[in-house]
Amino acid sequence: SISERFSSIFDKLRYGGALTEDNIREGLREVRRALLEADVNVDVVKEFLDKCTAKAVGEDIVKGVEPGQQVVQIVHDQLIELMGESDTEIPFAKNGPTVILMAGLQGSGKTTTTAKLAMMLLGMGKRPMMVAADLQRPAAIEQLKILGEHVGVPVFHESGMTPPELCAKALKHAEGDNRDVILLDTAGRLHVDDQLMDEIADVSKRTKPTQTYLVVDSMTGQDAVNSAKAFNERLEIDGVIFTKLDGDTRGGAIVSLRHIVGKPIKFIGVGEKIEAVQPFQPDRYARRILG
Amino acid sequence: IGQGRHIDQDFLDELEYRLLAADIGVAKTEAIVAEVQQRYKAGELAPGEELLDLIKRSLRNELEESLPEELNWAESGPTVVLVVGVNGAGKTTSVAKLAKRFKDLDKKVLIAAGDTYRAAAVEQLEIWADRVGVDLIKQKTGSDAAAVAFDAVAAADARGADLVLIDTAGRLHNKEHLMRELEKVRRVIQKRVPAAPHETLLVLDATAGQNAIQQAKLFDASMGITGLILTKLDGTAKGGVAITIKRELGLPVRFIGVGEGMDDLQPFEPDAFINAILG
Ligand SMILES: Nc1nc2c(ncn2[C@@H]2O[C@H](COP(=O)(O)OP(=O)(O)OP(=O)(O)O)[C@@H](O)[C@H]2O)c(=O)[nH]1
Ligand SMILES: Nc1nc2c(ncn2[C@@H]2O[C@H](COP(=O)(O)OP(=O)(O)OP(=O)(O)O)[C@@H](O)[C@H]2O)c(=O)[nH]1
Ligand SMILES: [Mg+2]
Ligand SMILES: [Mg+2]
Repeated sequence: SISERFSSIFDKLRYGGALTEDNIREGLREVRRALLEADVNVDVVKEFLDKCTAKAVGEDIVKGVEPGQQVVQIVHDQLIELMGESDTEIPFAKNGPTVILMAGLQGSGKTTTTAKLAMMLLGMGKRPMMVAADLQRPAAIEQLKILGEHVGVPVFHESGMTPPELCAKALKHAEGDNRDVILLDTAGRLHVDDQLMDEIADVSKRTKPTQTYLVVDSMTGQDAVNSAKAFNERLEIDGVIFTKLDGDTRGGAIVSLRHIVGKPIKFIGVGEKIEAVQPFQPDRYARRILG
Repeated sequence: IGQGRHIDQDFLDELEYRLLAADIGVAKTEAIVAEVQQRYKAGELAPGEELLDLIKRSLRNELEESLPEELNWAESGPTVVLVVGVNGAGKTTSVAKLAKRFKDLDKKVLIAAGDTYRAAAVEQLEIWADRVGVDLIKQKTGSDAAAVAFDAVAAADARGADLVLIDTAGRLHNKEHLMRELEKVRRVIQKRVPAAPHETLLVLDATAGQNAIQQAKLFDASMGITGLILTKLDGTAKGGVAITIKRELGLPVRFIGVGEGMDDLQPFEPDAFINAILG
């Protein structure tokens, strides 16, 4: 753990002296390694450590607490601050149905997460509907329809339209069926695929989503920032959902995206079953990454 | 990067940054940077050679080209290829791509819908089988994955197929019961064809970070992985974890996925891979 890696560097220091920039930097080198190994983005790590260094320099060593432990505390506190407050509410639309647009790279877990949110919304007394707007992946529509049957939520799909047209039509259909939350499942796409990024921007323009959620695989490495920035530029993300946290990844992309996109991490996927979704707890996660 | 012949701190910082950004990992990055410095000091930079070539050589030593025959073909009978990996990595699509590639090379190919768990997994591969023009062995969702695998190998044997590609359900490597299920699939296949599976290919998403190493370790420990398919390299992720996986586990990349179509599979070429990392 990060705490253990510190003690060897700092236990040579005596009480009563200040932490110097040199011994802080050396200790933070260990933190840097740990954060990079945990897949936190290299630029985010640099900014984060600069902030920790600034905080730590000149702090007097508190008697009775090992200097290394004090730096660990600073790192811990700064990480908690970076992770921000818990924000797991879905702000529903004041008038008319709430539209939730699901976006992300291929295979990140959008379709499964759409069904998970639908189930959650049912449990909250809502009348959700899902829209099968992935016209590209083989059997994507079928996949969402099967999930819809499991959850007991209708799935809207009509052929012969582009995804933006389909989503716009879905909104009309929802009105007629008295649905108050509409979840738009979209095709996975690369942020460097201009045509597909234009397409999802068009879906957004036509449906004016109440919430746009970026669905990200928690095992993502350094590239997380690249795709998140691009999606955020085109779509104005309201929140991020990290999937597959039932795995053993440290999930450093969570730190990166919280810092870079600046939007809350709303939910996490913790399994393949439709019940496997939880609200995101920032402090619990900070412990996972520092562990 | 590396234009010119002089090493300074700026150069070392830029090199470190590129390698880290490519998911090469901090330990491996430090090792490569140290190696480049050492070779430079030892005068290994040939006259007229750029620093960039020195870096490329360091990286190139870590990697292996894909096999000339592309697969470890069976001595006799059908070659059985099991395709495994975590959820969403690109297994099903890669099975379709492999089927297309070897069908185009005039092999008789059979594919098997070994994911009997996920919604519409069988339907997804059915559509691919139809598009590629190969036969599909399947049972309905909810049936036993090992039974499908057994049927597929038996059918391949009976029909004189050259190659049978078995898709499996996505599973996280830390889920012991799912890894046991996969081991069972292998044992059942072996009952029918003792030398099978001739290849067990681990499909890795190029966007995956250091956790990919853990994936490779555990799938290898369970199944014996013979090679990797690194997918989604048409994005901006560089898949640098492949270097550590090769170094620590000896597992080579055989193919890369560069898109969602049936032709978007290429044999692994280390030089192109390295050039993409170094920009
Ligand atoms: N273990 C685990 N698996 C998950 C989780 N979320 C999704 N999955 C699995 O990840 C795989 C991909 O999920 P999908 O919902 O198809 O992903 P997608 O983003 O819709 O994929 P595309 O539409 O192709 O871009 C499936 O096998 C899911 O069952 C999770 O939280 N935990
Ligand atoms: N851009 C790109 N997308 C890919 C590539 N390979 C697969 N995909 C996409 O990634 C998504 C997931 O692919 P699948 O083949 O369903 O992945 P899987 O491993 O079988 O998923 P599960 O069976 O759910 O575990 C699909 O949208 C594919 O089209 C690739 O090389 N490039
Ligand atoms: Mg989907
Ligand atoms: Mg699959």
